[in-house]
Amino acid sequence: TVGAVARDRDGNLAAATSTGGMTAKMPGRIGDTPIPGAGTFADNATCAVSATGHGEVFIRYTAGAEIAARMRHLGETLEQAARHVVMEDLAPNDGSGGLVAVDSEGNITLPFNCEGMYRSSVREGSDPETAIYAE
Amino acid sequence: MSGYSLAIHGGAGTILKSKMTPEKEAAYREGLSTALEAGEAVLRKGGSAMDAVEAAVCALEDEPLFNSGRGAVYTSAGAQEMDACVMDGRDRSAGAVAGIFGPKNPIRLARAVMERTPHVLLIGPRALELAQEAGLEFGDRDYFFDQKRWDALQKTMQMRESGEEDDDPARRHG
Repeated sequence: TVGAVARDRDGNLAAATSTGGMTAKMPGRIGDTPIPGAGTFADNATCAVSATGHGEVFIRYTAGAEIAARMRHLGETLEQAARHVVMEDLAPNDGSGGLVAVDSEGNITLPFNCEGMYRSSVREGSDPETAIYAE
Repeated sequence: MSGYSLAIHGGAGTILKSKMTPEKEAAYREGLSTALEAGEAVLRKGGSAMDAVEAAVCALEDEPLFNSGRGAVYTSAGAQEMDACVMDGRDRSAGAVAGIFGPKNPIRLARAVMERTPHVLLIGPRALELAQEAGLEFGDRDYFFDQKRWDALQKTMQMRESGEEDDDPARRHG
């Protein structure tokens, strides 16, 4: 699975996710990627999210929408909300994987609960950062 | 308003350091850098977040190292089925496709669903018709074929046939 989230100079957010599914999956099986609110989510008031992982669990926990809900209703930061969903909601429930997310201020977070996640990010005026393992 | 931000991923899972050679790691980093630059180039010129994420994901779909587009894995039937989605934070408009094969960049078709139809998610022949109407580029089985993905399918099917236990959560990753 691959994905991207962005905030442009006008403050607009967007998310995109694309996948081939999982190796030897049952034909017709659909994961979280094409389900808005699960693997892909964007709302200018909160955040944009693109996820990768055990799709069925990301769907059950509506991962992307849950992060936005925690920000909106609990007043959590993007970092707090995303970390909670990845580490406290998904991880204990067989939801291995991770996500990339950006908020309306341009803050970025890239949490994952497995061994690694291919990821890269940049903010205007800063150098790009690329990583694979926890670093 | 402050400046732009962009983040991308190329999948997650059990990425064993013991199997990661310097050459492989360099290739993955290069693929990620290329995709990030594709998206950042849009934002640097004042482009929209939606155009930026589309550009970044297209670059990832074109890179066989990653599981989407040209690098898509195989189903148990030996086929490739691709899913994609876009969502616009300005108004929560969204477009998605599922189970498709043909368009080189499924993410462009997801955006076409968002912009050209009143719907959110399309599957089946009508989705491919929309891709043709939108003038999207198609690839054939040879374009999408990837030896390492095919080999991974054979290995997984052999494990299933032999009843080998597999508790690697990464195998359930999209």
